[in-house]
Amino acid sequence: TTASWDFVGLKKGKRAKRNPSIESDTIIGVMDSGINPLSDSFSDKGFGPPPKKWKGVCQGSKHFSCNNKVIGARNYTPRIKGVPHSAIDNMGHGSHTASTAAGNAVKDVSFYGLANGTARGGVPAARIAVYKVCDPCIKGCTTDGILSAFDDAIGDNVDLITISIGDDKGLPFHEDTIAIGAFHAMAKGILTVNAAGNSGPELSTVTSVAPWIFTVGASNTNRAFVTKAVLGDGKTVGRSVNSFDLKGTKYPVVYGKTASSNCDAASAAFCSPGCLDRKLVSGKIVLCDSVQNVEEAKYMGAVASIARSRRTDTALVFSFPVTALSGPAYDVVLSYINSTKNPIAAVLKSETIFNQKAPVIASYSSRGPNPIIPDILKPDITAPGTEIIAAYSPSVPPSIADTRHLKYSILSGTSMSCPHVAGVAAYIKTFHPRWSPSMIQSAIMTTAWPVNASTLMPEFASGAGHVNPLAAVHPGLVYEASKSDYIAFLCGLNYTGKNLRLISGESRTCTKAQSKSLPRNLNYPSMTAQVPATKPFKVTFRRTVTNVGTSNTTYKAKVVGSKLNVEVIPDEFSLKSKHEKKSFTVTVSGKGLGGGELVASSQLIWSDGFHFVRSPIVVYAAN
Amino acid sequence: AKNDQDKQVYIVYMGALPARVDYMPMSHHTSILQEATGESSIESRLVRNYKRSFNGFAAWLTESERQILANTEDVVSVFPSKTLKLQ
Repeated sequence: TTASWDFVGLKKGKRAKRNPSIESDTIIGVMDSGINPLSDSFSDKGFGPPPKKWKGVCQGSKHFSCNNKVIGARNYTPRIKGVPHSAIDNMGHGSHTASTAAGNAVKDVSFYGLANGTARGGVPAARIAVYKVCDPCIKGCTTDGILSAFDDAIGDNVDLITISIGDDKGLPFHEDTIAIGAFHAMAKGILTVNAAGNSGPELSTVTSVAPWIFTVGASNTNRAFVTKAVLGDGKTVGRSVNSFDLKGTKYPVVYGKTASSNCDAASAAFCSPGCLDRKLVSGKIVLCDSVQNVEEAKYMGAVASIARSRRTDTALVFSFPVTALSGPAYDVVLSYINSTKNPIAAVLKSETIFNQKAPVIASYSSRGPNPIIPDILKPDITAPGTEIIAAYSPSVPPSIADTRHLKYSILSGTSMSCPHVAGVAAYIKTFHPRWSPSMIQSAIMTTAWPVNASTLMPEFASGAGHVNPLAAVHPGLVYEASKSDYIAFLCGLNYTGKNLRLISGESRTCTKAQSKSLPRNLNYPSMTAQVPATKPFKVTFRRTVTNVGTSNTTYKAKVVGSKLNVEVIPDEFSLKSKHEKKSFTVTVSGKGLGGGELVASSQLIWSDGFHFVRSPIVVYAAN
Repeated sequence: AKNDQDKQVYIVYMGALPARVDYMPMSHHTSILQEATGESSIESRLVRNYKRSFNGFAAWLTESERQILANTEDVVSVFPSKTLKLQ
């Protein structure tokens, strides 16, 4: 966060307009692995007592003290004999996400001198309520605990929930505890922000699928970590967060494949556990065909490792000097050692560089299309999630087999992008305290930056685009959806009787009109339709916008970037007053997708000359 | 085949909280759990109650007890608790 908030435009101090008194009354519920209450990010210096609306408690354990910053703590992890049971973070993850959303501004934070700056949350003056649902002892987060956390967070009166947790795949709503809890939260005016998942770049891997949840994908920022490997005959650049300084000393290089006496060549090349021969690797730099097993080289006495990585868009932390290279760069190193009698190399300390291409969607970030509701685009939005430095737990090493202990560490994932959007949503709420969850979601989506189309299907990677907090304060128009709209949406999906009650919690029956409603007609800020492959198609989206900008204004529709035929009716309307609503339809037609192009997209932009209300329109072929 | 005596944690979801002022969720949970298990003491079975913002509970149940509860009036759904992961 020493770079990410600046990158998205939410500058520190007076460079971003703030509403301090309302921000101080804002409570962010963080469902995660707990928190390190001793971190400077969570000190309560300068904070008054908790907001009057707060109905929570501090039940973190006798060793966990709340303060006027961390105003509440509850723990839902099971009691395990011999393990202290408290809301203290034993993973570092919860401290990281909480401080990203709402941590104090803490100066001179760095990772051993790297990424130096002021670490801070999106809303540093806000309060934090901790709901510990994950712990290493249970290897994750139980859904019965997560549902309890929602039950309490809603009752405690939090303003917003951030939950960087998910399943391996998208689930139907009635089996999805986060969707169930978030539905009840939405009904009480609480927006739930959820990580999209880390199973990209494969399509249809997004795990957070419900439209009442704000689903966040991950991007990088303009700061990137590079770790140079200097070979005997030149140099190549790799990726990692390497704080170890070997002072440029060159060491002999050995390939894992040739450094084993008890494994086959393929296993040894991967530096698989038990394969490397200590006598052959000790004091050397070891080449490994995968970053997964580099620790094995360390165990066997290697001074450093150069490894091949499938994902060179993300720098990882290792417990000894490591640089991760792309396949072609790694092949250059292999070629060098094969052509040299006594190959040598140095692995340098990392440096940070300015990445001009940012933001780019992270390769790991889960993609749409939505595996459960094909006509709802997910993820919704993208935010920085790669190489984020934020609060950590000093009791937890920053990587496997690491002996270092840090107050701030670097993590990557949609877990990290999720609290960025939670922070932005809270920031928007400080200017518009009465806005519903859908209004906040809409404001953030329709003002997002378009993300460079570096991937084949950019909307399935980035949703509406990259979060732009300052613009989101003044969206002009919003797409609102209430609890009854979501119920109509569920009715249209044939959720009836008991199944409808399962999600909504209420005994309702669907009206005929509700049962006929199409999911794509939910008043969502993006428009998506799955159409039969190769056949001509014509789909209509019905939408209603609410004026949250100026009175007496006229909006005109513009469709850009389209290979589709898009008709907007009406394509112009006038709004006399605030909160006035206008409905329109968007009809998209085409001769059929196929021939290698299975998705087509364009953007609908409503503008009055001052506001630009942008919605992606995505049509894609079934299968 | 799963032994019917094998217990696992199930979420017993009961939807919205009734609006009645005299409704006591915990005693309601206890009574339906007692009925489903046939046990008067359910302390070792009950994992947690959902009682503030919506209604339900989590409990250690066998497959046959799950089926009994799933067919109980007031119970919307019974599904196994699972472990999710940090992202």
